[in-house]
Amino acid sequence: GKIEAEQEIIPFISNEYIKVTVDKVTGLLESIQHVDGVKIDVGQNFYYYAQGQQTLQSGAYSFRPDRQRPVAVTDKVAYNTIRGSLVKEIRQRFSDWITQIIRLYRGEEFVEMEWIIGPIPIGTDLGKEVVSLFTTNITSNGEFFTDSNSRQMMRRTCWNESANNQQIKKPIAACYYPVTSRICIHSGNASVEMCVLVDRTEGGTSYNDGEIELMVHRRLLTDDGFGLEETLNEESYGVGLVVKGKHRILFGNYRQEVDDQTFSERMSLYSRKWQYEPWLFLTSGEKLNRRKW
Amino acid sequence: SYELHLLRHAVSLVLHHDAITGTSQQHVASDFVRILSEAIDACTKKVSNLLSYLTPTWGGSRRTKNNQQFVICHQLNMSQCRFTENQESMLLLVYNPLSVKTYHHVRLPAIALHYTIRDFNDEEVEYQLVPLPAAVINLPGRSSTAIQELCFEAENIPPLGFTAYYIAPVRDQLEENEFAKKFSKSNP
Repeated sequence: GKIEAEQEIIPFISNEYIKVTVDKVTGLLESIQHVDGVKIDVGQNFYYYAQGQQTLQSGAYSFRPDRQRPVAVTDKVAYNTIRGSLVKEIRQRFSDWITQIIRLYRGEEFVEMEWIIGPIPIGTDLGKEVVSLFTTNITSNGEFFTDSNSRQMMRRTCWNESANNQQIKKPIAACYYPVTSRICIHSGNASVEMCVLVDRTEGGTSYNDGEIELMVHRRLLTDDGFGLEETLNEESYGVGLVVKGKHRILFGNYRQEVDDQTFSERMSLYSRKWQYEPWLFLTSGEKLNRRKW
Repeated sequence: SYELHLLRHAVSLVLHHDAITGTSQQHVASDFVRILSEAIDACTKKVSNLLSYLTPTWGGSRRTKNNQQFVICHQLNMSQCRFTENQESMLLLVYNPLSVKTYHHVRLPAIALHYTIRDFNDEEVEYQLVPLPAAVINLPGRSSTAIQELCFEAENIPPLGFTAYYIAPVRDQLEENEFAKKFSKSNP
């Protein structure tokens, strides 16, 4: 693919179905438009919950950040684009420990976000729990949907003090649910739904209206005191762990059927197809009788 | 068979709630990884043996199974695969575990700047070479020299079946050295 020189970067990539635009100045995701006319404003950034000196701390069993909302890693990324006949990419560099590729494949209706995170720096705090946060203009009225068994979708709501007079001790943890294959939000009136498919099981929530948050990496110097008596501070080759993973964004009109399938059925098929990806086997081609093959 | 028994045992072990959630001590987690990877390795030989039954016509006569050894690259997520980086030519078999037809975006570490890829109809397949991001090239533990990925689409993979591609790199050492030099300059 051709790497565009810095000054001539065009802040969008597109294929037959999808046009993805990033903000020309900040380089952050700005909007995704489908050829059938549905468009959503969607921002995406990486944030982290820092561990402080609080008494109840995060660890292998629990998620207890020192504040309710995370801190953005940066508000501006360096980016460049790669264009080819099969794959188009926007490559973003958030910091020297977080990079991401926004990718479109030929003929696909999803936007793939491939992120590489780590080693997470420690030193200024007692550890970080990193999340990828999508903010959209979808009015989800505080509800979102996750699956916890890769089969049926469960309706979730997020508790916060203003919603009722109960004292919630861990407001953000109380809103986290397991996401095995996908997390979705939809707007009641505009019938737009957006789903983020995951390639491994992660924790997720929609804490504010129109948001989707997925936890992608944790590195902690603290122990939550529930019995493991070890910190979540794994190393590999002498440095903190580096994780590489993918999210796939799909969206559409969930009231409209495409090829006799509802949006929800199509999401289920996409998840299944990704979960049971084909296996690759390789063998030498030297001794092959090509004519017979 | 013994290999499948190994895998069955390993999979049932890592379904333990401490393995799934990561609430086991580090040495226990490392042991889970060891047990599972040894079982997968043992099964790879078994799978290779079965695949050679599926593909008797590639090498010898229809009645004999060919003795090609099939390998699985477990580090494609790091764009690293010693097998693809050292082969003159290779056969890629893409197996579909679903019960419906599917397709797949194949990505393999690329050492050459040009390739010929042919499907089982011996037709040329379109491909694209995508430069690897610096974050992948600098992954701790990565020892591959590949700085690009070979991307192409494996289409019409039958349910519970496979399709095959013949891939041959077209080497040109001078051009590759030139490209690597230019690449490292633009990706410090």
